[in-house]
Amino acid sequence: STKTFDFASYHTIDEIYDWIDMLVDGHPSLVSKIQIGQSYENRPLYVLKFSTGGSNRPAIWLDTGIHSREWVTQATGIWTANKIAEEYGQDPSVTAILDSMDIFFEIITNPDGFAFTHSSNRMWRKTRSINASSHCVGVDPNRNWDAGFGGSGSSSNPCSDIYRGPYAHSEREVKAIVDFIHSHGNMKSVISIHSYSQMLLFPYGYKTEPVPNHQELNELAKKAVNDLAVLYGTKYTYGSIVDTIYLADGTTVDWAYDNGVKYSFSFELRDTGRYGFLLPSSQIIPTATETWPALLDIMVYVLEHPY
Amino acid sequence: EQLFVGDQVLRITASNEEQITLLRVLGEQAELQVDFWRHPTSPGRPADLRVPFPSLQAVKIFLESNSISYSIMIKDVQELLDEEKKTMMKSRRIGR
Repeated sequence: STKTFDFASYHTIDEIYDWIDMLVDGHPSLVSKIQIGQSYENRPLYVLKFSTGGSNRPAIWLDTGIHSREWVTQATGIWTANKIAEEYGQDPSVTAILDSMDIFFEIITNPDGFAFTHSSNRMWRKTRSINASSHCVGVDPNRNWDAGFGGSGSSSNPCSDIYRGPYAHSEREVKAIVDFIHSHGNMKSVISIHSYSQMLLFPYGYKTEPVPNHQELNELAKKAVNDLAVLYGTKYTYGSIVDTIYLADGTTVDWAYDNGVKYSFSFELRDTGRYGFLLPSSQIIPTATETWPALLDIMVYVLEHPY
Repeated sequence: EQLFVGDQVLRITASNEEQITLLRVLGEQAELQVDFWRHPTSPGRPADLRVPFPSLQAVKIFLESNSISYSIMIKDVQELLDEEKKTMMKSRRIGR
């Protein structure tokens, strides 16, 4: 059962898919598994749906692992999905959220890249699509979205780790989410979880102009990073992508924002300054538990600020 | 499976915009095969660069000759990967 699953360890794609089925089996009236498409190498793109009923309720989208080598994000995704399922009916905030909204959670957002990090190259970040004009493989799935696509915050070189791809939404892993969020039509928040460098970011990345509700997002980010720091003192910076790190175009959260999702955030989880992507598995639980209150802050705020 | 024996990750701190530009140029030298784990953004902010063992000397000479300060964040990437794999195997055995 999900009880014996070792949340404090990294797992292969098959182990994680098996666990997803166990979570669904363990919470049949709350959790279901939907497939929103297939990856380039035809792996299923599974999304966990947390719902207590109703149809087409306002919803929150969470994703982890879009950059496959950022293993602590998929591991945090598993722990967080389990936490949501376990806390419904126990934690008042989680219960209030799920009594009115749905949560969609894609834990392995880049399955081909993730499988490749286990089999061949632990440092792999991109998708595994073949680029016609180059010997280099893969597209950066966080530069492939139709939001400022093709700007100077990404690369046109297929050998670059921030290669944007031949055109917006060229990657099946990205297009599947685009189509899902469009067809759902009632997504109120998108939270994309990356690592590392301890930041909480919001749009824009592809232009310096602040979003209309910049102040609101900034205040919410400030509260979230303060609550995140309570447990272990992990310090995050926060702000818009372009102000906080650099110009980055074609990102998930910019696309979500430009498509009407006002509460779009990107987490860059901890690295403690020593391991980068190779965060030891002993730090999975501390990372997930410190992130939980920040995620809850955002989800509760979305619940309390319908639009 | 690609191995990373002797590869290091350098934590580099540029002190001005000129050094940021130099780091970006360094990142584009295809023959060095370096990989920014954390891209250079602004002076004072750390950039993390994985350097394959064969390129280590050239990269360090480049940084030192341009007075770009750095420290070694990971001394041998493969050692960490081996440790990670060992821990996963151990967890799998306990799980069973």
